[in-house]
Order: sequence, then structure tokens, then C-alpha cells
Amino acid sequence: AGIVIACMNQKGGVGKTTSAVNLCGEFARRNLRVLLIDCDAQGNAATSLGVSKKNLTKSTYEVIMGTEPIASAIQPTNRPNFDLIAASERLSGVQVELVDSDRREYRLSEAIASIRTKYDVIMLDCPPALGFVSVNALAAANTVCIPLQCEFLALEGLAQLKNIIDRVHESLNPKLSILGVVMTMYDGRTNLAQQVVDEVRRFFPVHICNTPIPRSVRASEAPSYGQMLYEYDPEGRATTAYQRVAEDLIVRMNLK
Amino acid sequence: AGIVIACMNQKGGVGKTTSAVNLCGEFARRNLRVLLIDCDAQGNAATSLGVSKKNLTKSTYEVIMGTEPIASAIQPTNRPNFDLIAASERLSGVQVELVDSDRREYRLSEAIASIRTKYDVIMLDCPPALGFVSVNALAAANTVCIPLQCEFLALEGLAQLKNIIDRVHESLNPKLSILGVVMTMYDGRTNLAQQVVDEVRRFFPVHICNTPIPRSVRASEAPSYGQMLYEYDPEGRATTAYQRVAEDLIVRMNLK
Ligand SMILES: Nc1ncnc2c1ncn2[C@@H]1O[C@H](COP(=O)(O)OP(=O)(O)OP(=O)(O)O)[C@@H](O)[C@H]1O
Ligand SMILES: Nc1ncnc2c1ncn2[C@@H]1O[C@H](COP(=O)(O)OP(=O)(O)OP(=O)(O)O)[C@@H](O)[C@H]1O
Ligand SMILES: [Mg+2]
Ligand SMILES: [Mg+2]
Repeated sequence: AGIVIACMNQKGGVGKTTSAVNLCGEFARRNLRVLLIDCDAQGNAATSLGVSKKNLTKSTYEVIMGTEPIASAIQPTNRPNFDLIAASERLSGVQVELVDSDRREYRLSEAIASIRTKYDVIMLDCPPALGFVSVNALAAANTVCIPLQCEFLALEGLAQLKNIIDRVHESLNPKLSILGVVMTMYDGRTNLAQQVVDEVRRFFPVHICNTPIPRSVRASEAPSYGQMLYEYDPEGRATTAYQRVAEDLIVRMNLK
Repeated sequence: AGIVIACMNQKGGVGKTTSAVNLCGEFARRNLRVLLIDCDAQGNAATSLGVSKKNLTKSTYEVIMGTEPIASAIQPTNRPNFDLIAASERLSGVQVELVDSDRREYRLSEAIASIRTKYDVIMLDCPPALGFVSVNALAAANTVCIPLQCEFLALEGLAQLKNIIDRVHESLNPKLSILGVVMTMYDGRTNLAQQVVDEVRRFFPVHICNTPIPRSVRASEAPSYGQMLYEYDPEGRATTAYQRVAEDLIVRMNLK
């Protein structure tokens, strides 16, 4: 049954959506059946894939609230082996709406259970926060992929992120592990980027992926065309870096 | 009495902390008395200013919970006219802890009321979310400063942000207005940046600031030295751009 990966980091703008979309694209091209679930009310995953959010009545919100069966919220992305559950603004209200509800942390996990055998990988694109939706994602996940921007301020939240993963592992989900740390927006022009990578290697020696994703203007342009990197910039440096990371993660998950 | 500015955008990594810190620095150098309140559990404001968070027992969390008087949480930044209330990880728990509490949206507003006359500007650095703390900040604010990254995905959340500002204006805080939209990380190498600026000018014709902040490696290095831009890179393009924006905002607030 499918491996559930939470793509998470509470620091904003570090490349969670870009990593989730492009790693899923690379997994799907290698014939893995992939489902991407957007857990962020901003809904950037659908946009990045050129999937319209007009008339979106069945989204991650309805799945977590339990008002629609998860299977009915699944839509195609027009790439083979690659499905999506899009997010809408409504998702930012679930924390308050479910505050009194029993087993609220397991809503996503229980919903995913019914479709898990249809996919090899289920990726959860998380919001920049450690709130209710992120805890739901960690409770549902087998493993966590941590995109980390090669910038100084991105280091600050690492201990807190590790702490919450440990707490969820102890209380809600004993099978939770860390799959990998993906260094993003690596800018070779500055010493700082390498210093950040060295620091992260000390913090996550086993989990850090060896290939950093370089900062690339084309990576920030691709979403405006609704295209993934291998579609928009097939020979680009960020594209080949994501391909190497995808192959690394496939080996770590024993999916080869 | 002091003008309260919420520095806000639910999109992550768009330059909220960088803008809050550097605009405050420029206001303080022009002899305005400034207080920066970090409303983000990541606590990047203190780090950006070289202020230690060791033994931080009086932070934004205690202020919102009401367990410490706000005056006791104020600390100096070693720059004249510039004080700080730092944030700690504890802040990410307030939404659940205060869910049953009366007038919970007004906690920050009521706390600020007692020190408001000591400052000309009180800046609130918000987290990348539209949750409880952000609503508290909007309820306390006179006006909103919106940093907006010149990238395609940053456009997606604009309508939602405007929507929540309107809703808070109607229900919690009728005096709330928009002070300005600051375009950040403008990269002249790509057409996309100018297209984003043009789009934002259509959406916020009156509020957009004319000077975009250029993308600059030195801007991302300054926090690692605990320095503001005018201290780390006094002649830099991002530094002079923030100076122009600060002067523009001072005129808009009638503080000249
Ligand atoms: N390697 C890269 N080089 C340059 N720009 C990039 C790269 N990866 C992502 N970007 C751009 O940086 C911005 C932030 O990336 P993205 O939205 O994926 O981050 P995120 O962590 O999902 O943000 P949020 O915290 O808001 O969910 C986007 O505009 C994206 O297009
Ligand atoms: N003009 C700029 N040029 C280059 N890098 C910048 C610029 N402004 C900010 N940065 C860097 O971009 C990253 C994101 O900026 P910052 O942390 O201020 O954004 P934020 O919106 O506060 O993020 P969050 O959503 O996590 O609170 C930081 O590493 C910062 O140093
Ligand atoms: Mg995202
Ligand atoms: Mg910030």
C-alpha cells in the first residue's frame, strides 16, 4: 500500500510546494502511481500543475471535515500516474470547526486509509505552520520530507520541527520517520549557502539529500505556465537536481 | 499615540520579517519611537536584530495569554528609538489554549493599549497564516503593510488576504485600512517580476509602493550577522529601496 509522505517545514517560502509537485512528477514518470494532496489553504499545488480551482466543491477541506468521500475529491492532473486533491480557502477554518471533535488529529489519516492501496506514493503538501492541519498530516504520514532553503533564517525553525515530529511519533503515530532533507534555492554565489548546508548536515547527518536544488529563475517561472520543471525547463539545473533527489528518495523508500 | 501596523501576508517567505525589521530600523533612524512585536512563533525578528532568545520568559506568548504585563516583555535592540517584544515557540499554542476565552481576538489590542503612547509606530511581524494570531494582529492594527514577493505564486493569495482584511474591518476593527503594498525580491532578469508588479498595481492601484525591493544576496546574509541592511550593506540597492519605502510610508501616516 502507498507510502504517505508529509512535505513539511513551518518556515515559509522554502520550496515545499515546488518540491512536492516536482518530486511527484518525477515519481509518476518512473511509473509510480502518485496522489498529491494539497493541505495548504493557499492552494498553490493545483496552480503549479495548471489545474483549475474554479467550482472546486470537493477539496481537502471536505475530506478532513468528512462531508465528501475522499475518492470523490481526487482529480486527474493530465499526467499519467499522477492525481491531485486540491485545496481551497475553506481549509483555513478546519482547526476551529473541529476543535471539539473526537479523534480530530486522525481525520486525514482515516480518510486516506480507504484509497491507500490505489497509489504507491501519497504526498501531502503542508502549510507554513505547525497547526492542526500539519499535525493531521504528520498523523497520517509514514515519513517526512523536509525542504530547507539554503538561507540563514531557515535554520531557526529546525529544532522546533524536529521536536514536533518527535512528539507526534510518541503520541499519535509511532511509525513516523524522516525520509530526507532537501536543500533548496542553493545559491553558489554566497558562502552562506554552503555554511547552511554544512550546519544541516551536522543536524541531520543521515537524512540530508546529497544534491542541493539550485536557485533558478526558471523554477519560479514554471508555475505561471502550470508546468512542472521537466516540462518547462527539461535540461535545467533545478530539473536535473530534482530528478536526482527523486531517485535518491525512491531508493530510501525501497520502491525501485 | 502610536500607529499600529500589521506586516502581513499568509504566503510564506515573501519578506515580512525582513520588511518589518528594516522599515522599523529606518523609522527609528528618523527619530520615530518604534516597537516591533514578533507575532510569529518562529521568532525570526529577534535573530535578525542580533537579540538573544535565551531565557526568554516574557514574550509575545505571555502578552497574549495575559500572564505578564506587556511593558515587562519589552526589550531594547541596542539601536536608539527601537524596542522589541520577541516571540518564542510557545506562541504556536495560543489558538487552542484560548479557544473558549471571551474577546480572545482582542487580547493583543487590549495589551497594546497600555503602552501605545510611548511609541510613534508599533509594528506587528505576522506569521504566514490567517489564523488566530493574525486575526489578533488585524484587530489591534490601525493599518496593514503587505510585503509581496515578485513571483507568480505570491499572487494567488491576494484575494484571500484582501477578503480577511475586509472581514476584520467589518466585524472586529472598523478603523483598519491598508497602508501599502511593498514589492519584494524584485529580480530584473525575469519578465515575470514586472508582470507581477503590473498585476498588483491593478489590484491595489492606490496602495502599491513605487519602489520595489530588489532581490539581493546581501539582504539574505544580513540576518546571519544580526544586522539590519543599513548596518550590513549601507550603500546596497535593497537598503536604499527600503529607505525610500520607509519615507513613502511616513508620509502616508502623516508622521513627518
Ligand atoms: N529552486 C528554486 N529557485 C528559484 N525559485 C524557486 C525555487 N524553488 C521554488 N522557487 C520559488 O520560490 C517561491 C517559494 O516556493 P514555494 O511556494 O514552493 O515554497 P513553499 O514553502 O511551498 O511556500 P509556502 O510556505 O507559502 O507554502 C515560489 O515563488 C517558487 O516559485
Ligand atoms: N530583498 C531580498 N533579497 C534576497 N533575499 C531576501 C530579500 N528579502 C528577504 N530575503 C530572504 O528571503 C528569506 C525570506 O524572507 P523573510 O524571512 O523575511 O520572509 P517572511 O515572509 O518573514 O517568511 P515567513 O513566511 O517564514 O515568516 C529570508 O531568508 C530572507 O533573508
Ligand atoms: Mg506551499
Ligand atoms: Mg517572517
